[in-house]
Amino acid sequence: NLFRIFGDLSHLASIGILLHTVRSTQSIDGISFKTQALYALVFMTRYLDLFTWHWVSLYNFLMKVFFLASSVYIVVLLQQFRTKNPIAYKEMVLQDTFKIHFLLLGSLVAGLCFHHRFTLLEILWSFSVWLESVAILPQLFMLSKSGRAQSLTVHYIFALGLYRFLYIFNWIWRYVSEARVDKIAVVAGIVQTAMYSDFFYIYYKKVIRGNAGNLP
Amino acid sequence: YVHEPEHDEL
Repeated sequence: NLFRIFGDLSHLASIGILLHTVRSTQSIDGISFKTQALYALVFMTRYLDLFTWHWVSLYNFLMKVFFLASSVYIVVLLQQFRTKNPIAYKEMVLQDTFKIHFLLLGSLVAGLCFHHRFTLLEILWSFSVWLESVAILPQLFMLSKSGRAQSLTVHYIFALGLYRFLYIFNWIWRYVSEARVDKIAVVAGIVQTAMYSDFFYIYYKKVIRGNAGNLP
Repeated sequence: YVHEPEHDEL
């Protein structure tokens, strides 16, 4: 359905925007390494079915490979700043202070409590869904502290938020048309969309309105 | 009847 296609495209666009911004400006100002590392972990634990005989579609396969590869690539790209621009890297590390072990532990507990079947793949799948729902928190925390985000364009956040928002409509659509409902994905998805709303609100308040006052 | 699905989403 269209909600899902545009949701996925919006997710693709967000990654493209982030990569383009970092590569073209050679700046990582305002980007949370922890959030990007968590996203890489999310895809690594969710798409393990790539290595089983479970086949959904070519679309599904290609998207999974892309999300896995791009999320790992972003982490590598950010790590390169460690030697390429140590001052910028150090500044990021100093600001990126959210304690992610709470998120990892919480997601693991949620994965163990709520899953479709008690198998390693299913528990890791559930873990990845819960982790994705909170992975933006280090970024949110960093932004609310500094109020600066040159590399994080409004487009990146908008595209990510739109992706989650469209997925909710996708689930409503599938519930109505296929009587299909994935309770874990829906509950975690609503949590995640709420996180993004907050992120967008802070971004608007701190970055857009904050910078507007400094314009020449 | 509502069914719990396979993971066919991303």
